[in-house]
Amino acid sequence: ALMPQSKWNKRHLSWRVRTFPKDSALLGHDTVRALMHYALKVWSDIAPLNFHEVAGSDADIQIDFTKADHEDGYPFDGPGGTVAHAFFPGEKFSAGDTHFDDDEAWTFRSPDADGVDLFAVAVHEFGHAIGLIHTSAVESIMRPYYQGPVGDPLKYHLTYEDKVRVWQLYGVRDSVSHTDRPGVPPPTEPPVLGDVPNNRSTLPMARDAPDRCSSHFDAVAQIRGEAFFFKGKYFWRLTREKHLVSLRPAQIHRFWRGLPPSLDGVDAVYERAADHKIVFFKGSRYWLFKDNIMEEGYPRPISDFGLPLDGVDAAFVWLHNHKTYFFRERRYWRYDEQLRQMDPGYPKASALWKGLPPDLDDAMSWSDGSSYFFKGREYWRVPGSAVEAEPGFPRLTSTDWLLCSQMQADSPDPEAPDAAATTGDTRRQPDRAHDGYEVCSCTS
Amino acid sequence: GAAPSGTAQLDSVDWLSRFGYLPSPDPVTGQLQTQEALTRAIRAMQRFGGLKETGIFDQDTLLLMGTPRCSLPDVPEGSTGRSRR
Repeated sequence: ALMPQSKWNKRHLSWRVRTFPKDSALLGHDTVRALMHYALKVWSDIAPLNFHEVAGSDADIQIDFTKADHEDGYPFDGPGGTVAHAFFPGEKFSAGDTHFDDDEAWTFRSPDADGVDLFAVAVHEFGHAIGLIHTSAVESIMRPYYQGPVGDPLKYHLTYEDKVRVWQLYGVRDSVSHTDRPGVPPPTEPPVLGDVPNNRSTLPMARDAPDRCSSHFDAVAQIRGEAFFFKGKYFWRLTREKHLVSLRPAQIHRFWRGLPPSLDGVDAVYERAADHKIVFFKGSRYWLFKDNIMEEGYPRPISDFGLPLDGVDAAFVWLHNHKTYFFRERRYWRYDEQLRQMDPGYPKASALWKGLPPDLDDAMSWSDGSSYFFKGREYWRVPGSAVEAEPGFPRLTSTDWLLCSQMQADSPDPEAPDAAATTGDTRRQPDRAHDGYEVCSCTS
Repeated sequence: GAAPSGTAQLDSVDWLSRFGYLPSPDPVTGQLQTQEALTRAIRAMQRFGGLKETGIFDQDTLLLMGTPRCSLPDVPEGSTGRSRR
């Protein structure tokens, strides 16, 4: 060891791409985020580390595409030369931050000559971000020199030496055998694709799929910076830029793995501030998810939170104080995630939140710093640390969040024949292009 | 040795300092480095890079120095030079 080894004392690390490549036509934002996800996953697959993408500015690992002198003591030097760097764990504010030279031609799944493979460099830099230093081993990803693309991010595996070095820092992840040696294939190929978020159903939309434009929602949550609207067995997902990922709702059970098949809906959902795990409430029970996989030992009774067993209407983390708020009918509770207990003095009357109705459907905080409360087809916005809804609310959830016009419905009434199809009268066919929206469903 | 052509405005000595093979320049003597220290640094760089240890800026060495790489040093600051016994 050439230097005192530094490592993170915590095992749950948040990350965020703060700035993206400016001139890359090949790498869109979602592709960059996906590549970062998989580059971090290379390390968390074998060590007991958990990485979670967040929206806020206080991520442990801030990722930037920058150029020239960016005032961190490691100026970039244009194309070639130095291509990236990351800061070791430690006390510094910049610990874990990772910078890529925006003057490089960053590529993905391209020939070596076309540029620098972003995934390969990201795996290397995230090695630094968790505490690894350079090595001279030719096969190691921690060799300082760029050695070209490393292949498909979904199939990439560290060399045994790299694994050993990260195990020395953090130990071995429970699901990993540290006795697997090079050249000996693992007994079963890890289900790499199994961790890929997949909210696209290959099946036609079921007959019971709700209409997003006329629905009220069972639950609404901000998860990893994105908005999720739950209705029955389905949910819609909006990116952090409030773009609807798909007009079709996704099926809850196809994405959130482990929920009982009989579960026909959820009451409230929120992402825990402390460890970014996701909590689902239904009736007197709750389920805990790490990413989209359910944890062992659930469901459990909501009395774990100190809540009465009659259920929860709404749950959200107030950005103002990072406390978790639960609403039920005309009362609300404040929960401290660090202490894992309700704050004393609760429940209180929900009327203290001025301008909000009782019996909420759900609530969430959003990246604009406001809190949003949903009931029926309407929602209210409460800015910052205020406890009063803004003037001008409620507004229609469907128009402001779900890309609906006031009169629009997703699908024609199944009981009524499609007039446009039977008569050729296209004037009656809803045409979303006329709304000024073209919505695509795509993955990285 | 000649400055490597592929290292974008950095001469070879600066390159060796930047990545930890040479100690930071002496504040009194400026950029001056002893030939002995320079040879030692080149050999260390060659050893780390998997090259033949010639101690001079030969073609393979210059080629490797021109290869795109991570900004962080190979030899962390404070670990070069004489160590206290």
